[in-house]
Amino acid sequence: DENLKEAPATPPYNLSEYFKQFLFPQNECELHNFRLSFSQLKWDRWIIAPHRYSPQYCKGDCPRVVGHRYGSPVHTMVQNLIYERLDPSVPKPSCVPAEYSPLSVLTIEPDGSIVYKEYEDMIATKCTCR
Amino acid sequence: LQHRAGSERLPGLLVAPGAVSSALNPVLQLPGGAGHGSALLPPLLKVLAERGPRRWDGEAPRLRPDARALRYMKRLYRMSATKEGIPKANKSHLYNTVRLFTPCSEHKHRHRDVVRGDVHSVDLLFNLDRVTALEHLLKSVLLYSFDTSAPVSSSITGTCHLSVKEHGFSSHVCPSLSHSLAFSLHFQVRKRKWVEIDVTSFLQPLIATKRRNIHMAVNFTCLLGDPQHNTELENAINMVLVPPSLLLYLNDTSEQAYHRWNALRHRWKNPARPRQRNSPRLNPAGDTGKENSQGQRASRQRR
Repeated sequence: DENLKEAPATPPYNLSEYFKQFLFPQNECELHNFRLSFSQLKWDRWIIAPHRYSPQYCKGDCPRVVGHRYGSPVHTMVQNLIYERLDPSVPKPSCVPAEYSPLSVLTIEPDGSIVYKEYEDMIATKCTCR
Repeated sequence: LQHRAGSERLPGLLVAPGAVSSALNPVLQLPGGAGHGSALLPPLLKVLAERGPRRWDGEAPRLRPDARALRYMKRLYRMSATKEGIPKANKSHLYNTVRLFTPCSEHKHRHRDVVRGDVHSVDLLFNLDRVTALEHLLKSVLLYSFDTSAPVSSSITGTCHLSVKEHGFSSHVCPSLSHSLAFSLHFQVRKRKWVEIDVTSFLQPLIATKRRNIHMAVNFTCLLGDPQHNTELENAINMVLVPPSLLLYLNDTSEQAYHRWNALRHRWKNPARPRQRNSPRLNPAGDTGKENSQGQRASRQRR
């Protein structure tokens, strides 16, 4: 108690926050938002819709023991072990998209015809470590 | 390339002709040792890159689409996709591509038929070069747009008759194709009317034999409302009978096209799936998609 009396007036220490640093990396592999508009790329001359598009992206560190939490296959943990124990030139697992959703696009063709098309794998929706 | 996942299954589009990859604007070349520029581009870039080398910087040669056609396709887009551009889940159609062509040339002639009223004949030439080999026809439609913004006093109902015949093609080996049907038409005052007339049975054999220039003669007659007071109604219709566009509902089986039935089957096979990192975090520049911190803390506490 004596030490605490002189201690600066900081809130009582939150143990769960303290332990968190050991369990989950700060910059954890996660989905990040990114929004672009086709006019930025000057493609709005032939892309009629949508005007804006959010492809999203995955970024962050892959913790040493990935497993179920990231939907990673066993191979990812093996690759991590190889990187740490056997050969550092083998890259660490990366934070990459695991699932996508499609995008519908309306465009003008060079001959003036118009096409509506649904494209696969255009928006990242989930991340994983691989 | 052979050890890379999926590279051997990539359609010809992704290993685009030399002219495309070499002429790609440097903006599109991926940084660092990207190696094969066009093979690593996302699908939409590849599709657009495939269309012509000068697409990015210079003004690519392009005809302006017909305004009515554009209005119709924007309406179709709003019905098929969400605001963010994602195909609506409640839609169960099999097509993933819809192409609209306006006639490249047309010759109209109109003659009076005592019994059937005015007969509108038009010869139409459609160029379907843009249809790719992997786009399979599901349905084709002649799209008529009746604009009743002309002074029409009340709503009108009538029966119309349309006949379509291959124009100028006759060979004893395979007789020229023809197709005719009758349908009823109901107009409201001051409402644009789109009428879709199914001509799939007429067009299917032509597309199946890879015919890309479709030349058809279309006869169109309409008997509307009360025959005694037909003149006013007929003028309203005659004035606005614009040559039709051709609408093709297609199923694109290429890799980059979205296959709705695959997505459904995937969901059935994996109802319960391991939890993955999927909560979007707001990056400093982004304005939407804020990270829901409670969600984050709750999930961490559960773990």
